[in-house]
Amino acid sequence: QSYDYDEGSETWPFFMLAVLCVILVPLTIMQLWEALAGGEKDRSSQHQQHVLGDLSERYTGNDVRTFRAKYAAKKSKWLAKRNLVIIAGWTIVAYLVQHIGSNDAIKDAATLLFDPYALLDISASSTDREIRSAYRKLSIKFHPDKLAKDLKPEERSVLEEQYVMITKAYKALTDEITRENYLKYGHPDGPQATSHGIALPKFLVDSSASLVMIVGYIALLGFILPFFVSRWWSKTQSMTKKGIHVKSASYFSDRLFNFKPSQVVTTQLMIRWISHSEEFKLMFPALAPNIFETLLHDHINRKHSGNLQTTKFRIVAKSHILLFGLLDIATTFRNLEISNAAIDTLKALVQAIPLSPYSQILQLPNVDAKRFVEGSVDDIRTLGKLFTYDDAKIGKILGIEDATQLQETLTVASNIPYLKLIRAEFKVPGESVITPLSTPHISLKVLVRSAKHKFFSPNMIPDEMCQDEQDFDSLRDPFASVSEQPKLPQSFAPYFPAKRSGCWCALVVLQKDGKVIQTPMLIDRLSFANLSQDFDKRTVKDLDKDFNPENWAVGTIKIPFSQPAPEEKGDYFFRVIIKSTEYFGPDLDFTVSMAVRE
Amino acid sequence: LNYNSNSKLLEVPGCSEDVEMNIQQINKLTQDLVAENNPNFTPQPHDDSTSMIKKLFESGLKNLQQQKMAEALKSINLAIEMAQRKRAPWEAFAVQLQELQFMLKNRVDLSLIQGKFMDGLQDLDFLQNTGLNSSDVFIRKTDALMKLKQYELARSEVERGLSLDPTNIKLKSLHIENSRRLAEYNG
Amino acid sequence: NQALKRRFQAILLRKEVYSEQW
Repeated sequence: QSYDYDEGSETWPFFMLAVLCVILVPLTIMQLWEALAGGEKDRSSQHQQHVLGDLSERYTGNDVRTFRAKYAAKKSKWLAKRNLVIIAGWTIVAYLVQHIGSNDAIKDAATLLFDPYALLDISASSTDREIRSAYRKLSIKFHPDKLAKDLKPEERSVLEEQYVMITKAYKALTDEITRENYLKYGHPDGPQATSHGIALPKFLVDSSASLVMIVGYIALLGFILPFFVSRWWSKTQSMTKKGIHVKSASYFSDRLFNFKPSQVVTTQLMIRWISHSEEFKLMFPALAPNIFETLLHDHINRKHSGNLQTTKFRIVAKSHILLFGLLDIATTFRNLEISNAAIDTLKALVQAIPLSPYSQILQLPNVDAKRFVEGSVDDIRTLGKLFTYDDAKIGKILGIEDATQLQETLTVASNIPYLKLIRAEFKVPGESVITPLSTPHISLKVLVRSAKHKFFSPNMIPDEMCQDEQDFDSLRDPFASVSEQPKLPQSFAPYFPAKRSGCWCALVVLQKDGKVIQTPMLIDRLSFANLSQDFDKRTVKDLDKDFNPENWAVGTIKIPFSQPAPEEKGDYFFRVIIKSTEYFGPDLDFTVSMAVRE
Repeated sequence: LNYNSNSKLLEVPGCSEDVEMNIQQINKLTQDLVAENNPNFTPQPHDDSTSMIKKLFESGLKNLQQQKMAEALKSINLAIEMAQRKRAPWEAFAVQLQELQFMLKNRVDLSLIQGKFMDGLQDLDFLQNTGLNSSDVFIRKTDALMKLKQYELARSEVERGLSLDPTNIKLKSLHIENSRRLAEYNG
Repeated sequence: NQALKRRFQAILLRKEVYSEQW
């Protein structure tokens, strides 16, 4: 019953040391890694550097810049806090080590430990011969008969003691039984008296401090633990796996569930829906949804919102995740119209441009919208069409006088990544046809091209450039080859409060009933190498001479198919929609047929 | 929920639009029931309203024969309005749906001939929404969208039409024509 | 039938919205 606590406080320092090291060592390594590699991690991460990112930084307005600066600051403070913990931790460790070193109780306890190699002062890996010779040397020195006569009795006893130990050590290493004992119990004489105790320092358990302990325990178990657990639990409970608040998700589901065909789907409707999200209410409890709606519309129309400017930036930055949540729910309800509208709304918020036939043009910087819409002689609605004119004419059409600004606008326009479909087919890894009930995926070969590039027909890209390597691991996991492609670079979105690199959303629609059949797949890895090509449609005249397929990087997109191929043979048609979340224009919308054969 | 006795209508002050819509439906139903003087009415369509609608529609077709398009459109619109108003909510849905779809199909052609592409397009949308997926709906819809310069939408329409009816010549030629327009549209 | 009527009425609204949007 009477536990003997750690009288000489010889065990709890080790326990504390162990606990601290377990926490501190990985933390310190991580911290060092962040501090050293952290910088270049941002720089040299897979994001390919791209001219649009730099231009986007150049065109970012001051209020967005200050907003970003404020937001970014938070991160570094957090870093400091972690440093603090590390420094404190290591000082405690230092103190403990010093305490252990100085504490003699620990020292003599240490001598209790029987270590034959130390006694014979030979290395642990020495052979029997060395052990024997070492033993012989030492025993001659320490043998009682050999000891000098004039020793004092207590010296003599120490030496005799020493001799006994040496003999024991020798036996522990050579004689079978004692070695057996030593290996099993760590001591040749068999199991030693081991003292079991609680590694708690004495001062903690004697009567006076025990009250503090009890109170400590009650506080820990009664308040602190429940507090953290409940906070963690409410946090996890309140967020869906897509990262939006449960209440927002249920609101969106309710809107979709009660959606009437007589309602018209527009971006205004999407904005109204996300304005009722729980996130906004939590961020700004004092504001009503219609205020959020107005702010979002202000953002899209690039109107200043006065003192609600920061509020506007925060909800616009948040709307990104909300629209993805809404998109996910809309695809779960198989509603294509709302899925499309959600992505269009995201584009409108990213580019701060309302959805209109001229959005592709108006998303360019320095465009004088009024002059463009009135002035445009024949209907120019796409960048491709814009690039059929020469630069000067384009300047006039867009209403840009200043040459450098025009140059920058043209750079942006020619670097907006358009997708061109080269090959599209259903594929089952390792099969040449789609067999019934197999697990196909949609394999696309696309070319990232600029709007100024001359158009050429897809079959000018030879088949061998569109083959996937048929080696084993690509058969085992066909999606591995996609992740070798570089990540998308920072997008040109100077009005968006946060830096972003965007993605394409791939929707798969069943042509029979026009409904979405699976949740969207996000494409965030594609090489933009082709954009650096000139290949201007105004200069390139005949394709055969100037066109060389080798110069073009073919991108791969693989869309997993959510359900197995149908049972019976036949042709099934699916519509694949690949919509960019960043820019107006670079969307793909085509039909792929699945020919199910034996 | 409170009931207004003299106007015999239900109302729920300050309710959501979904509840509001249900209340309207109930009110409409009760009004028609109260107005119905024939005690043993059946879900079969009221034959005198059918004949009225038919007469109006016929006159529309007559105008069509005489190449008087505007009048034709007007009298077909009247026929549709008549159907919308006269038919009681309990008259067989299948009959009302067919009747409305039939009249709209004619109205679509009249609108397209007269260049009212947006009108034609919305009627075609309605026909598709109510389950009419025949090829000629896709043909007309693609044509209307091309006339409205919505080439992307036209392409997805015609591709869907071809998915449902791969051998349709008209759809194929529309697809080629639209791809050409798209290439031009994209410069 | 009433839902059908509502969808039919929506044709006018859709015409406005789309002509304005396009």
